[in-house]
Amino acid sequence: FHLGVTPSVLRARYNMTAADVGSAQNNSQAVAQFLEQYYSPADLAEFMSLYGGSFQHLSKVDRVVGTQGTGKAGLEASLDVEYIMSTGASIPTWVFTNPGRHESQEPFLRWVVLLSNMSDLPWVHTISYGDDEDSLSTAYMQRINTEFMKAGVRGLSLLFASGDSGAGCWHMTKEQNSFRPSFPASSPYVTTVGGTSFKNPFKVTYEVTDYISGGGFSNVFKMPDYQASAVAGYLKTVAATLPPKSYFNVSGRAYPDMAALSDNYWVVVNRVPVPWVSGTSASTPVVGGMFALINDKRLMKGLPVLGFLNPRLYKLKGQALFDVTEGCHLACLDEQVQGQGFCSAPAWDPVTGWGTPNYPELLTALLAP
Amino acid sequence: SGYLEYDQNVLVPADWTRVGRVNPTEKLELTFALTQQNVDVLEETLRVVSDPDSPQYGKYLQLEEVASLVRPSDVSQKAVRSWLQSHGVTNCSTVHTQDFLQCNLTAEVAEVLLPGSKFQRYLRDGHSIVRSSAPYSVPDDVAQHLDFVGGLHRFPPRGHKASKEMHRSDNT
Repeated sequence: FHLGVTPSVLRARYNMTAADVGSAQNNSQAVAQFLEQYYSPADLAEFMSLYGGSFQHLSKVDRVVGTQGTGKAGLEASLDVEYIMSTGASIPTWVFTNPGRHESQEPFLRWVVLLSNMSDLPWVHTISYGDDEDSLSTAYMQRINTEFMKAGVRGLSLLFASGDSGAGCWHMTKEQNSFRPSFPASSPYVTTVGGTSFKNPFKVTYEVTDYISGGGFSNVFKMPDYQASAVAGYLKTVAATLPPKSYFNVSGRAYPDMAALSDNYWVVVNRVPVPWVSGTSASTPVVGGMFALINDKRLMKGLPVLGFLNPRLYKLKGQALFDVTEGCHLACLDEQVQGQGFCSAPAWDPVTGWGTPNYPELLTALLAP
Repeated sequence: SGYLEYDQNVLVPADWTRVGRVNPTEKLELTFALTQQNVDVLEETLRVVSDPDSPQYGKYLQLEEVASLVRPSDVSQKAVRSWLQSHGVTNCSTVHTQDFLQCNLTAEVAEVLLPGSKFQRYLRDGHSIVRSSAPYSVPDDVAQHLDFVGGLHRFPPRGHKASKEMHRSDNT
């Protein structure tokens, strides 16, 4: 029985033991924050003293890149830092903070440019932000996608939250709606993380779809080869129950790639433990911390870090992940789809990807050279 | 022609309020994304270093190697710099990969440099930003050397933290 998701609940669900903590010398992980989102060192220390008793951990951020504001801590930033340091326990953590030094700066673009200008960076980055694809220019998204390739060839793993509006809804015309993909979640060169809930919210049970979990098909990026067969399998399995074809681009990059719990978290913010925090903002740092931990073990064995994860993740075909097969996510509230987007199914699906991590099995699978 | 981001949405998100035009002398920082070389090679390199079945798996590049791969051509760099200099924009910094130029300039100069742009100030929860309310363009001979100019249109991205409390109370 539990009253919400804490580090020990996550570690129990994903089979992480007290020994699953970082120890490599040259490993680190990072979260990025944009516009007036600050974490508080005091909140982090309190969070770890309240919830970090069962595993070795760090209680301080290793490095802040950028300038933290002096205002109140933000829930988003607190959530990211507290949870990446709970699964990626004892791994030095960086916080990129981009408050927008000039009013004309784009904080996300500034982070992207920083990546191109720093030779030593953490291997894993989690980012819990995004925009609707249709609100951005194609030229911008294509170029940012190239920036993600630049990060990938350097061995960096970039994990983005899949969004919190399910398949989303775009009122294209008065008569016609379609689903609304989110970028950078829809980039083929990042790993996108969706969300799940416990079947029984007060017990460590199996997981079902979190109805807010973002997912779908890009209208900008074509489907990459690494996922073609997984997506084809899904489309075949659920052919009879798919939303109308006019709602999504069946040949686009499909996301998310995997998922983790995204519901009912406890976060300490401004010295107060806050319950019921939800969203793929929560699941993304949880997964990021685990990959940072796997990098840690690989580095200890003299192996290269995992880098861009998707080609290897899709080759696992769901091995080492808990498949999520129950539930559907949100979409347009109209006559045709009646508020329902895609539904989870055995193997990969556009709601929870391949499923949620079974840490020891994932470690074993990804420790091979 | 010259509209690098012809399909960019210039609608103001509902939670931001337009306050008015910025003073012509106000300083802006714009980011010029120069067209890169060898993007196809970069993509193929990413494929082989990320594919566990490839002999190149895990053989990652250093930042310097990435820079030599994608660095914009001399022609592109010269064209963009000359164009900026011809408008008196010289306070610029670049990055290792030389594919971004971040320049400081006044709103007045920016509006001449980027025809169509109109810089306005917007407010949300006491936070102020400057963006253009109209699409910008660049001269045709520069357009081929730039992917986009940052600092004109995109509002800060949203966080992905769900407000489930409302759903919960609805359900209750």
